[in-house]
Amino acid sequence: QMNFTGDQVLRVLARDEKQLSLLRDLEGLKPQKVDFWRGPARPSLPVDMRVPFSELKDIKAYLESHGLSYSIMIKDIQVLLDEEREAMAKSRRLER
Amino acid sequence: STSSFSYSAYHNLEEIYSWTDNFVMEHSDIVSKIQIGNSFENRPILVLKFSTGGPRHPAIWIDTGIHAREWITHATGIWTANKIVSDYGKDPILTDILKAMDIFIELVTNPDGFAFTHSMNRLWRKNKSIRPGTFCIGVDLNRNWKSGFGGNGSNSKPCSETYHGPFPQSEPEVAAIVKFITAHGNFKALISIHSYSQMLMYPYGRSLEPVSNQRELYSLAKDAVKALFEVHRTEYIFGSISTTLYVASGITVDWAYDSGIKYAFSFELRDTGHYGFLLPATQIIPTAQETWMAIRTVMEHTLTHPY
Repeated sequence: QMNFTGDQVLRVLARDEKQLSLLRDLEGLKPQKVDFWRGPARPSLPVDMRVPFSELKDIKAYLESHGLSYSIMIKDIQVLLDEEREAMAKSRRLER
Repeated sequence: STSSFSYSAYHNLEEIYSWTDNFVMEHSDIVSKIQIGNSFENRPILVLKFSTGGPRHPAIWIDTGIHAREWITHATGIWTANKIVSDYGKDPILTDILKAMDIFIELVTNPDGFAFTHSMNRLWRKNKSIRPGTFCIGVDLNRNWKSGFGGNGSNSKPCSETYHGPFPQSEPEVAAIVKFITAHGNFKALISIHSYSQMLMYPYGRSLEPVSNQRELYSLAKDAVKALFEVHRTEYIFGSISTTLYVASGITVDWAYDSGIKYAFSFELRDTGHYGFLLPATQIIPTAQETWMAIRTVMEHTLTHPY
């Protein structure tokens, strides 16, 4: 399994269409680096994006430099994945 | 047997297919399994048929898991299938529905992608098709349908997560459904289940143009969301896909609507932004319980509003 240690999901709130456009630009600037879980759609909807650990610094700097406010939705994806895998293994043992 | 199966846990493809076989065997009076095709990597594409027999009834289609990483949708589909057999004969509305209509559920719409989420990449979305000239793998199966194919909200670049594929219905997972539904010819409702962000939506995705039945679909979505809310007080928003979420072309429900299936809906299940695609298994049953009430509302309306 791919390891997602340190990868985060950032929730970005765009104020207007211009800020949404800056988020859309990220897909072109960082192809295959930023994985939009909820893509830039409209200002009323949050944008959630998974950012690999190696890109976190750059992406956060990009957001901050353009005045895009964000919060960390998931701090470390691998922690959740480990919990998920453990829960599956436990359930599998009980089912058997 | 299915008695040891935990509906409050996530399962891999082998476990789901094994559950399917046991489930069909245990409820052979009402459930059967149909293989409608094979995936790109040659896995069987299976559909559960719930029918009380008789001539070919009007039918309702439900699919889950077209996006591989949306595990809550497969889990909800399995719980729903079990709910149908548990409640048939007890719930008068469901019983009436099944006396007049058949229900088809495709639990794993993207089997290759789903298997890949268990073996290699938990966050994989697309299918696993490969083609010469690109090193990127996979097509977004929810951009590969004929309706509005290649338009706004889909991508022509194979590396994109919303890559629409080389031509409409190029992907065997989509082509199999199109062939099956078209050959059947009597589907009256289609419900395509996704996650996440808590929405219930109807066509169009491809444009802001309201569909001709917009008022009825809006009203039905409102009723369905209300029924859903009453279970665990989970709030959904609703409306057309393009006005509620985003413009997306080549999607399942647009194809369904354009193919004459008026009651075409797309769900985005829990949550609104804590876990996203990594929704803990403890939330499977509450999610499925509330989703069921919305599905039931759509199915009941389909029964009582024949067209």
